[in-house]
Amino acid sequence: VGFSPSLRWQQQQVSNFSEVRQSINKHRQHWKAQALDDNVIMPKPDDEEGWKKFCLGENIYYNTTPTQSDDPGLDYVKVGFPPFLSIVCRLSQASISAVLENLINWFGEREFVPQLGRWLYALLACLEKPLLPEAHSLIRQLARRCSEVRANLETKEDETLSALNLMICLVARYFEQNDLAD
Amino acid sequence: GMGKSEDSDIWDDTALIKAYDKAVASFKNS
Repeated sequence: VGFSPSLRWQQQQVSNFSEVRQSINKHRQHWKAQALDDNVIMPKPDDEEGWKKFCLGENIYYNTTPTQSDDPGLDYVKVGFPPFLSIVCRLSQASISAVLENLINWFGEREFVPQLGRWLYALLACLEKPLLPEAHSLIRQLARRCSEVRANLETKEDETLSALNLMICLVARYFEQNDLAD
Repeated sequence: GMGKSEDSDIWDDTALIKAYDKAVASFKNS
């Protein structure tokens, strides 16, 4: 009680998410055609470690503490590339699933970080329905892991709570894994 | 404003990040 979201909030998220997906479909060709900045070097689809570093950043990947002289806002290699539309719209469905799998595997053994939330949301937004069986079990694994992490939160004020609730909500209610719903 | 439609405004390169941040913030405010 107090940790899980209201039904009304969940319904609003599903509705917003559905609109976001429609907009992606509408704008996909545009973003796919945009040139990437020179500093954006996307890993190959099967480069699992490369994708983890790309999305989460080297600081998190290597578990290093940024020094004060680092400007965290600028070095995407260190802090991770955000899921820009020009990046995610380039990914095939197979790549979306593969990156999703890499990140969910990473999350299976580590704590939640903001970069992870942004990428999971972006990848889920690009994941086409109907889901392939592998994608099904993948996103179920994600929702279960989110529930597990949430169950161990000590306070409702924990800033990861809303992100965990959002993931559970989208998997359970948008992707219709109703048995996992709050 | 300035002739920029809401659609092009929202759908810049960071649209997904904004949508995520907005969703997360809405729970804190709910």
